[in-house]
Amino acid sequence: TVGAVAVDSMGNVASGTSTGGITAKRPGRVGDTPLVGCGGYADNEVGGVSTTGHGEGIIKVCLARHITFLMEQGLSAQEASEKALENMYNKVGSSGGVIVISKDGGVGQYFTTDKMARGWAKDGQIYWGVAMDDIQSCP
Amino acid sequence: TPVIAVHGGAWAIPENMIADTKLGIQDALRAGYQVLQSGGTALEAVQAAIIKMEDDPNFDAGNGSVLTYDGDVEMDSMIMDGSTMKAGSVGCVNSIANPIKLATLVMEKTDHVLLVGEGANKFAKEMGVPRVEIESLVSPHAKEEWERKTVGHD
Repeated sequence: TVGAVAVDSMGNVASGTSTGGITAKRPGRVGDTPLVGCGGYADNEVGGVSTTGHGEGIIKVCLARHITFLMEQGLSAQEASEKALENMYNKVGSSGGVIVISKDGGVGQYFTTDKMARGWAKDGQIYWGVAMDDIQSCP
Repeated sequence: TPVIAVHGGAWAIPENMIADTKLGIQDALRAGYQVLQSGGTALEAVQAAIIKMEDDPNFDAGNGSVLTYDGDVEMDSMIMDGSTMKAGSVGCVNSIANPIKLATLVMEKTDHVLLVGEGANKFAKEMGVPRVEIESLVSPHAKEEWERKTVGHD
């Protein structure tokens, strides 16, 4: 699964997610990716989210919408990411990962899987990594 | 200040795929960020970044999709515009290179949010989206994984 979230210079937010599914999945099975509020969400008044991981679990907790809800309650993009993924694991035993950008450009990224390939670009600098503490950067 | 974030999936990425995965993430970020820096919209940046990853066989999307139990390709994709709350998505599509483009067409050209299966493939045809051979979407890694999971294991 791949995903992207962006905020442009006009303050508009967008998100997208795309996947080829799971190896040897049952034909016809659809996970969270194409479901609004599960595989992704975007709202100019809050921010944007793209998710990845165990699709059935993500659907059950409406992960992307849950994160924006937590941000509406005052949590930062990072705090909301961590809280929502821990909640998903505790509620339905599913693991996953998210990237989040708040309307004011705050970046959140978190995962409860072994690894997550992710990165972000801001203020002319790009950051990327795969393991939790493996973040590199360059102009 | 424009900002973009991307992910390439959360899973137990094998050691031999990590270097290429990191390069793919950087390529996607650069593609999306360039759009933003040249005055493009968030929607255009998201599309540009995802197309880069859909075209990269190291990621499970577009070219690089894994196989179903029956050995077919079924791809899902979604895009959402936070300025209008419009969204478009597709499920179980095949024979197209970039499902994110089809999801965008659902958002822009229909009153619907989600089209799936045969209907989504028909819509792609109506919109003039070029068809590609399903085999061209399947990477050697995806084929190996499918064989390992369906043929036998210890």
